[in-house]
Amino acid sequence: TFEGDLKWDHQEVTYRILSYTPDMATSLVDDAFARAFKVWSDVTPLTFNRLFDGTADIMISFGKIDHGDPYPFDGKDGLLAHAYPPGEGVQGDAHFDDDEYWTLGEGPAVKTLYGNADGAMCHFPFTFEGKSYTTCTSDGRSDDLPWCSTTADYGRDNKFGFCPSELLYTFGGNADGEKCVFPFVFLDKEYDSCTTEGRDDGYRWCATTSNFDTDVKYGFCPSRETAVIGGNSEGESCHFPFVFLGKEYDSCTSEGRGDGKLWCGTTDSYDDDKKWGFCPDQGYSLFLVAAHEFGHALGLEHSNIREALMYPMYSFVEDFSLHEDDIEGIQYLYGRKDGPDPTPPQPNTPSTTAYPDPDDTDKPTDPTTTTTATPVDPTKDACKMNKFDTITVINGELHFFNDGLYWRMSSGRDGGLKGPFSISETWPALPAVIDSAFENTLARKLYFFSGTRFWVYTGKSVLGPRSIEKLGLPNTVQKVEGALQRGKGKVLLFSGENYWRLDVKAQKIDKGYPRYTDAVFGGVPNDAHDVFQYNGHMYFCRDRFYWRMNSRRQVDRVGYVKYDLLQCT
Amino acid sequence: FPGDIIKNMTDSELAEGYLKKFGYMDTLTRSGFQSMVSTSKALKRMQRQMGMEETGELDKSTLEAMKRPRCGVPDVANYR
Repeated sequence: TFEGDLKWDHQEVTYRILSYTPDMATSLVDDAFARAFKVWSDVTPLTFNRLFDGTADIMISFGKIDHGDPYPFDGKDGLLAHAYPPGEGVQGDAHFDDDEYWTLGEGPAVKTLYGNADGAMCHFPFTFEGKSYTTCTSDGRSDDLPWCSTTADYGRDNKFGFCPSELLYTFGGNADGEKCVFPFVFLDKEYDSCTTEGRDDGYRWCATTSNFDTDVKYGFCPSRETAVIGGNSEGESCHFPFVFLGKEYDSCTSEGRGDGKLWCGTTDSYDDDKKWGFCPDQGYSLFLVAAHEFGHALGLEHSNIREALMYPMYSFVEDFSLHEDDIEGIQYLYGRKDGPDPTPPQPNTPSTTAYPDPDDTDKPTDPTTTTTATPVDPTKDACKMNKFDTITVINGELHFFNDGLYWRMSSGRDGGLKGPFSISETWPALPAVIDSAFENTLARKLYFFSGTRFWVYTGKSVLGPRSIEKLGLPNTVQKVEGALQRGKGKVLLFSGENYWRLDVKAQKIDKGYPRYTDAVFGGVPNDAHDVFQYNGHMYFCRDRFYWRMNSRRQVDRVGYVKYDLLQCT
Repeated sequence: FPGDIIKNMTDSELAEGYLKKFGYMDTLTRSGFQSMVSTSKALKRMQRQMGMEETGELDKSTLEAMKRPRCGVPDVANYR
């Protein structure tokens, strides 16, 4: 999630489509966006309502390069889109780079064709009678047929093309731009698609009415390849076959290019007229990119799990489904679709079982694991120490461990620092040096870490020592130096400049870890030798000092362990 | 053959721009601390985010990853 877990404070989220791409029929764009929202409404209580005017939570638009915010796009490929986390104004909005070639991801087969009288592609924006158009228009036509211009200035070259409004008619139009209508009859034979019958140039054609003869109207139906909205430097559509270095091509090719891009020639022979165009490859799936961007618009940051939708890099997948990482993230913010919200993070209520409880009937202690009790030197003064092996909270009280002894800062009437006590008298199985410890209050268990081993105490019975690799920590970890309970049975384990998230119930490290401590907990030393949670704050200790961080992950205090935590004078 | 006008940006310029654009270089921490990160450290972070081997080097696979189409939202939470 974004900083501060930004999210919408209502479940009925609204959206509005402000502009379209010329790459796809508007009905397809509408559908792609609706399906992208459904990805998230399927797993949360959120609903998405489309507005056609006014201000919606999520305003969607297409733009190129500088498109009105401080984050310009970069032409074809590279950046595809971006979106802002929930909030007012531009927050929550999603922008798509229209220098990309937007499709359903399967490539051009379902491209809507815009064509002018000689098959050139439509170009936007174009001006007509002083007005600029970014999509087809029926202005200036009595028959209301949508048309476009092949160049920026309609007037000058008098070239214009008809823009079939329905996606299904992905075929070109006839000389006066009618859509092909099927079936039609030619020489007493019925056709339900374009044909090359009766033509010697191999072009495919269709008739605009069921009877070709009577109105002698017909149109060219570009083949699939020509339908690839390629475009040479002057926007002509690709024509096939074309010849390149003596070889004939009937579809786009990457021959002769070092970057593998697909291209086509606009005439039969590439060489003589030097016209060529790029044939867009599969294009980018508007649905997939929109589903990702709407994840941001709902409050999700990037994932580092390749298979997750919120992974920053684009890759086309046929049968898409959300990864558990995406679902966990969105449900953390908005809860599940049905049933109660996931249990909110439990407050760290101190349990009463952290100490071995004599009448506990748990599994017996493993006799091989006890160690001889460390003799306690009652004069050992905690205030004379510069550094502790570990500090942690047990039963709501701070505990300071060092070399076989521990002290505890008890609250209440007779508060103040108590100890030293012998570690091995209280927890016989433990070694003298404890690197870190945490209390799992829900399960009433105490975890102790020393080197690459760990012990779990439940009352007086203990499990361990076991290797920390059993939890999924890599064998490169020499010791666990800190632990932060994060609610919902998760605990962050710190070692060196990294941290991992442990699912305590599963006894397993979650995927997507380790992460750098300073990337998430900015402002604290990334080599803290101790990390613990206390009174709603996170403490990072190095030498005699601690850095205290609040729940918004801001360092709000730096001080001496001795004076502030041990309250030495 | 008329190729793309491949911007004659060097690989390290491309990498530098990428690491900056997606928040790996200068991290503005929540506590307001501004810390510049070395390129090698920033590369390691980016390699980790992309699930790659964390070499801290601008190797071929890292460079290719930087050229792949992606979302414009930074990977490190500096995005306001």
